[in-house]
Amino acid sequence: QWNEPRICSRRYMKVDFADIGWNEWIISPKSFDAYYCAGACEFPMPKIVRPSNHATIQSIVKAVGIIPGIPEPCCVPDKMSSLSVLFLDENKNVVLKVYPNMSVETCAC
Amino acid sequence: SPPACPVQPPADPDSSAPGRDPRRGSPPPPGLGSIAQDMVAVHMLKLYEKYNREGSRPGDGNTVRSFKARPEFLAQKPLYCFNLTSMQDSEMILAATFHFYADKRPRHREVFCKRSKNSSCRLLHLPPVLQLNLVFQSIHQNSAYGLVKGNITVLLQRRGAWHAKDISHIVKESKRAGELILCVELDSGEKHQGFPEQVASHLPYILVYANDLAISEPNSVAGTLQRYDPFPPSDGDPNLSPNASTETRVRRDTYLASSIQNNELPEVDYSNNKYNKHDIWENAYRSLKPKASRKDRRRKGQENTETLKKSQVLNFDEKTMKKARRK
Repeated sequence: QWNEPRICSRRYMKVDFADIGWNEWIISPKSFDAYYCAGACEFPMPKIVRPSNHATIQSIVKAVGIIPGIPEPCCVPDKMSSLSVLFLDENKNVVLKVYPNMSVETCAC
Repeated sequence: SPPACPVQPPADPDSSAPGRDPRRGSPPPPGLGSIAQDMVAVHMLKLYEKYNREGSRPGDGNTVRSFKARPEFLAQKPLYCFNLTSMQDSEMILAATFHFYADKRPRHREVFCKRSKNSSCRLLHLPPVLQLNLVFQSIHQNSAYGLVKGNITVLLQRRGAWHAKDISHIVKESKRAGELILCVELDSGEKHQGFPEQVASHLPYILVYANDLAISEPNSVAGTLQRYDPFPPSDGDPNLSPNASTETRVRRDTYLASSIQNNELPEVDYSNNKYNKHDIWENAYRSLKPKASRKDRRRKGQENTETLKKSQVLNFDEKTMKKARRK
């Protein structure tokens, strides 16, 4: 993903349950688009990265350099969506659960 | 008793109305394997598709559990038993439904009509409405008798079809009392001869619609979907590695009174035992790393040897070069 922007943004990540060894009991989905957030939250942060007020302050403090060791704000999920998962429980009964915050919709600093 | 139509629970978003065969819709998705033959699995797949299509509405709950019946004999009566122990304390039951298949006609009448060789026999002897008593009882361990939890009479106008009955109050009461082995007797008033000759796909089942309060907690997905313990129990195992001691490890760092100075959360007691094991994520992820195959390991071993050889050769070369320079 070299062509992805350096600035904080949502990146594509598809998770296959077989890759993490959960495919034996998860019936559906076999995989889902989880996405992830990555990129810099450098000063000055544009509105597109939706910086929180705290992130703005931290970014200024970092840029000024008055307090040593303060890092740049992190690029993190802002809005997330749920995922319905159909799986077999320990007694081999079919269970449906709707897990919140499984897929990233937007990222922010 | 209420006439024929069983009650559909309010939280049930399923389009399969009582008496309709859920298998009549689209075929189950591929890759489901043998479980697609079960009616309960087909029903759950339909619910899954509906939740995916429409999303779960507020009040629907975030969990649907299915329980397959296990035919059992109790006090010489054929019963269908359900093991509800997988329900979690954090799951608040919204509704529960009992799904059962009504045979086309009672067996003894079938035999009688075969003997009489009269083609109109079946029509003459088939009552328009079948009355069925559903006797729910909870079973205690090591007990031959159950405690009756509910008695529901249903009048079935359609035979050879699936029916559903709201049993929310029974399941809620069973969970509250911690009596999670629930059995049901389908009593049609006929003499008990054993279980009807029904295929496995016609076994009754229970669906429990619940709202899992713990699902919003951090790491909830691992609580239900991660089946292996990244920290296997090691109590009393003499073959332990020296680092695998179960005793609390002694902190060797300098004690800093202020949380501002030590970068730790002020309200968290890090000396508490519970943080020693299950909250160390690095270890959990370490266990997820795929093991290299024997071939890969052998190759890696060879690589290591080669690297070692190379470094030795390089050192030798450097020494040679130094000597050469001196000369």
